[in-house]
Amino acid sequence: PPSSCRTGLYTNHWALRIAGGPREAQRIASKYGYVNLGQIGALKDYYHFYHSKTIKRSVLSSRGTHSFISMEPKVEWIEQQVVRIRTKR
Amino acid sequence: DYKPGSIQSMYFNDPKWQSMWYMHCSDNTNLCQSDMNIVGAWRRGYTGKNIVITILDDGIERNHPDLMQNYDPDASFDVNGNDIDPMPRYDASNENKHGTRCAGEVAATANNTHCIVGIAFNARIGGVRMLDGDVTDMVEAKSLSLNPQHIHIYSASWGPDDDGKTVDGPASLTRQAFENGVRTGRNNLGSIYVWASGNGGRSKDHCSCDGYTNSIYTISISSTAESGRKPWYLEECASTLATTYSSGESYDRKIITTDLRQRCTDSHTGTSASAPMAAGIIALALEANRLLTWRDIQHIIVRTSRAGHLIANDWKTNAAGYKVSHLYGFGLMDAEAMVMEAEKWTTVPPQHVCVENTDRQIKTIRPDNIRNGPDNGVRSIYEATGCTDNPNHHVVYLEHVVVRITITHPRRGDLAIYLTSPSGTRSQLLANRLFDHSMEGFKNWEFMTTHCWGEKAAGDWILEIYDTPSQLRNVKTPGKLKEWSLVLYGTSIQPYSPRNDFPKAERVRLSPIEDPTEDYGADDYAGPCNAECSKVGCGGPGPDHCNDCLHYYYKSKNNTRICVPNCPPGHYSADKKRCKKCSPNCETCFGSHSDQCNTCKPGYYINEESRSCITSCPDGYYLDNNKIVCRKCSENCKTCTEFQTCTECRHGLSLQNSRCVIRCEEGKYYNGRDCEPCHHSCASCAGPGADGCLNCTEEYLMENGRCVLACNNGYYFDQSLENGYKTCKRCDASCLGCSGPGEKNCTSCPSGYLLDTGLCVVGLVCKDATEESWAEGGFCMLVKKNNLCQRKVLQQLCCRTCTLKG
Repeated sequence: PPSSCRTGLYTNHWALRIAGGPREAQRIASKYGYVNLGQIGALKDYYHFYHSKTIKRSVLSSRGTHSFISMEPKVEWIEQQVVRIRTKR
Repeated sequence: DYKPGSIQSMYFNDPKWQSMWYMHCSDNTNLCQSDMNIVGAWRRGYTGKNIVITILDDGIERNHPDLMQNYDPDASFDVNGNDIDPMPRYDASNENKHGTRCAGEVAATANNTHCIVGIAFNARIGGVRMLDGDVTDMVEAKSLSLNPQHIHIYSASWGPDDDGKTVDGPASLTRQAFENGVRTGRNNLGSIYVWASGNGGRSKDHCSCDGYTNSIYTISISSTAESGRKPWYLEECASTLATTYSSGESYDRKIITTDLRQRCTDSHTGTSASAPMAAGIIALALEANRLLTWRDIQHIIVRTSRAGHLIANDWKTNAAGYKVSHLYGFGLMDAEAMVMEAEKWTTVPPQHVCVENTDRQIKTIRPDNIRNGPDNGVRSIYEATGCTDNPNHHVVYLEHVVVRITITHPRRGDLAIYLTSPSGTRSQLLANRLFDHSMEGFKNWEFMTTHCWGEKAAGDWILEIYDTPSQLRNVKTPGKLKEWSLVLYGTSIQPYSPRNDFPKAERVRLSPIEDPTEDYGADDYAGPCNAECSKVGCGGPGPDHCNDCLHYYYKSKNNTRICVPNCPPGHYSADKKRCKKCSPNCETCFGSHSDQCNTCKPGYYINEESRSCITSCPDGYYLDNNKIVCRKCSENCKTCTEFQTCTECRHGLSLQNSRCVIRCEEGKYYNGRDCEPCHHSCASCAGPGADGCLNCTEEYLMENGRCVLACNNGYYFDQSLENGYKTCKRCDASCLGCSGPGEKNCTSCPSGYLLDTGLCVVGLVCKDATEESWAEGGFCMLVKKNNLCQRKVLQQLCCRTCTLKG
């Protein structure tokens, strides 16, 4: 179970902060094979990307050509999503 | 369309209304304690109209008969399914009932003959389905930043695992969402985040290890049972702001609310039930004043929540006069008091943040053990200025205080951390957690306390860290405090304007009409006011004629209120401006009780434990060298003159060299763990080996701390038995060997001395005793013949010939 792993399980979803607006985000998503699921809530310039050709569950963060996306100058921040244990009170 | 008073009947046709013990008192027994005064707020016309709340959880049954009327699709979303319908996923176990239950507490419709009445039964309610799937940083951030210009209050009843070993909190995107929400939400008034404190009481969890309740942006709510007792599941920590009712023991009544499949339940429990209740109460206050910012709400909660009948052994009054506990924060929320404050509230001044970076000196955290007692902890004192040198960061009046700390440690659960404010308010930032075996320590973890709310920021802050090993550990790898910084949140000016400040009963006389004896009619005095009056004006020139004080005020003997720049000696600043009397023996204090002294009047000493002023130190305490404080002796001492200098020991210990050690039976000594046999030559001892003897057995003699079979050279056998034991005493300094005390019992002398009838006299080496040439008819014979032996030098030189007879 994720709690037994120090950092949890990596998914094939990413959160990114991309300057330049939605069009720029869409361009970058397509360039590296991600699906752009749009802005994250009301967080301006933050986008939700999904990559169908990467491992859905892994204890290791995802590596491959798609990770070169972080080299894009307009990509200011990127975080591969990790499943976190949350308990109802 | 609401007409005040239309709820006079206080009757609702909702079937469960009568059983909702936490909302009203229907039975007239004296046990009736509806301390949350929700009906009182309704009576004032506040029912949550036009306020929007959303429940971040596992979905909301939007077609539930008790929810559908108030359901708000613009306050809802399905993050797990990435669609706009937040209906929960149904399964045999009804696992996804949590969100629907929370929603009902907040805004179940009143008078619709269904189930219950929500606290804000005219509010709009939505739900975000976000727990029923992968919960990632992005899922949380998306939920917390849903439609922030439309939603006023977000209520969450979930968090990191309550297993007593998890230390976890919001990741970077979620932290971004919180900051974004309080900055831009609700047209820059700030989104309001209400969070349920932990339910890990049984696994000794501590809510300071939960980054959500520890955040200054969330209002962390705990629970109390109907009896006012601590529920078994409750966690303690210093970041809890307030509490509302919930379940308690099995025999305590539970919370009644809407349930999945359009049903009703009367068994909702835990802090899950408390957070939505708080959200509902906050909705009433927001209706009373929609311009309240996220910080105004927290100030109002601090000022109106009350300890009442809540049972906790750690209630204390902070220097601003607020009672606070690690269990319940500032106490039970009071809906009516909140709407009354909200009605006339003036927004508090802008928040300032002051980061005080302490020295980066690494300190070793030594584990506590029997011998040294709990005083082994690390104690780091930092004198904070409150960033006086930077007007945009200057903090004088505190709100939240955060300690950002990095500790390496072999077993995190063994740590306990305390923070004491300059006013003496001590918060426990972390308690020992039995099940946390992690070796990760704390990396820049933020512990938060609300307990210093309203106190002054500048002064000495004391951080204490104690390490109490719960299991045998390798003591060669102690923990280390790598660094810590203090983050002070608050305002640089008095946060409360006159309107917020004096509750009606406390206002300075407003006009002569109220007090005909007044010699200055407020409306006919146009002269200048005293410098200590605020801009509200005055009824005369003196400091006792102000309508409102600029700084502080106290009551003189004839009950006149006098405005002063600072509280006079023997007083303390109770709540913001009021100076209340200290206890009689206190010189300065932080409360009016005798155990709330900071310094004492002349002739009294302060007991560092009880904080009370006494005329002499009781047993177990000693007066420190500057004759001010009675400090605790080391725990083994019964009485002492210094911390470790015992004069009397506790039962079962014996005094050895002013230390109290475990008393062992004759012939054994205490090695710190148990009693070990002494060396065979010892009759009693203080430690191992022949050096540890205190007394010797029959055939041995005590010589210079060791037991010997016979006295060595330089010692003689002392006939007078010391307490029954034989001893060898050291010879007189002039002797090398001796047969008894003093200088006349020498049997041999040191080199350079000569033995003369038991005396050692100074002398050169006697030449003629060994050199033949001198002895026979030599030089000494001449000396003797010519009667020159009485010359001292010749006598010494020819000691032998001169002493020979004839």
